[in-house]
Amino acid sequence: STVVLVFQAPISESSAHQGSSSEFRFCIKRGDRIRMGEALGRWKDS
Amino acid sequence: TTLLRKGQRAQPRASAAGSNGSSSQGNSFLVPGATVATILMLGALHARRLYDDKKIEEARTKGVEFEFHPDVKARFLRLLPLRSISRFWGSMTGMELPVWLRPHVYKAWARAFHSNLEEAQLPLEEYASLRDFFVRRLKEGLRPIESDSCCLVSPVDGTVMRFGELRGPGAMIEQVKGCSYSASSLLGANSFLPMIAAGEANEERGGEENTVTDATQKSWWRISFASPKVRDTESSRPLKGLFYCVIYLKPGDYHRIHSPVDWSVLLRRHFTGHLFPMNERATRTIRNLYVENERVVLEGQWQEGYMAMAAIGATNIGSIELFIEPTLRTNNPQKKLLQSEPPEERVYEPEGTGVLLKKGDEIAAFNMG
Repeated sequence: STVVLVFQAPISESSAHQGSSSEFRFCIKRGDRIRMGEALGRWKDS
Repeated sequence: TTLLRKGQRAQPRASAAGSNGSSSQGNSFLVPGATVATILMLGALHARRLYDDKKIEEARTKGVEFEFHPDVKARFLRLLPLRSISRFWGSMTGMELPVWLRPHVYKAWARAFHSNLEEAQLPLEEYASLRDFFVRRLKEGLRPIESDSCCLVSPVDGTVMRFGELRGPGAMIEQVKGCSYSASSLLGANSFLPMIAAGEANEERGGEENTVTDATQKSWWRISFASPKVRDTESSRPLKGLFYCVIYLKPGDYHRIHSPVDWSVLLRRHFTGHLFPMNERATRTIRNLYVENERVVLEGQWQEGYMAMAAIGATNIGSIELFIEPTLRTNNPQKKLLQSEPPEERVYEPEGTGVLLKKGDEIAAFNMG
């Protein structure tokens, strides 16, 4: 069995907006064993 | 054991008869012989599986990329009544076991599929069947939910197969190298996947930020229903910032699904389909595996926009139990010959708000058969 997540996440705002940015990044690698509740990805609050 | 006892009972009678003593002795060896052969065969299959897993793991650490390669076994699987097999497997594993036998069966299962019995919430004797044991809850506090408010957590225990950002026409997700499927075919042609038509793509690149901001500022629900999906999903492309992650659950893993973030589930979509195996080999040999198998898709919205979760069944784990909709039945007997029925949808009440879930809430479970 498999679970697939599809989601919108904060994106880095490039040169178009000069202000501070927030950006989503996965913190996993392919083949990693992951447990429920562990972080898949993070972003920084602008 | 019944056959063995019968054999033992038959033996003295045969000795009394005198004439066919040697043939009954042959029969009494036949049953233990067959049992030993079966155990040896299962052992050999398990050893081979472990060897294959090890090879795959080694290859992956070396950075080897597996390519799609259909084989005869995959074609043969299409001919098998896998749904019936799955349902039969479910009824077999749902049979109540004698209390004395339970720990032995579950320990054997745990040894074969690397489950951690220490994590089970209840003593092994309290799981009446293998099916109950399979969907066991874990002891309190064993899966702490990441407290960082700026993170998305894993909904399951499993192995990360793929992840990344959806880009380009069709929003394709790679199954393995050389075989991809579109996100909209996984989630449904009517999905609210935030896509823009190809013609608008260039325009969107110029004012991308505006489009994204607009989309999140307006009510997503209103946008989705006000503009029916007439777009061409093949040539349309996803809005920037659309990500995906594919997690595979091995038979020994904890099989309950939790919420990855705080979100509201607005809609459920149930696709009937095949129940092919979902292991690593199957992903390399069965084309469109993820969009052909039976699955339940939940769609909704979280603080950053769109969110969808697809729970995909397999032969051994064919049914998906949804705690937010206990009446949903999956892995039903196939009524029609055609597999490509449109999905059955349900919009959750109240419309526009749906079912609110907190990060870590239990949503669903994969059941045996």
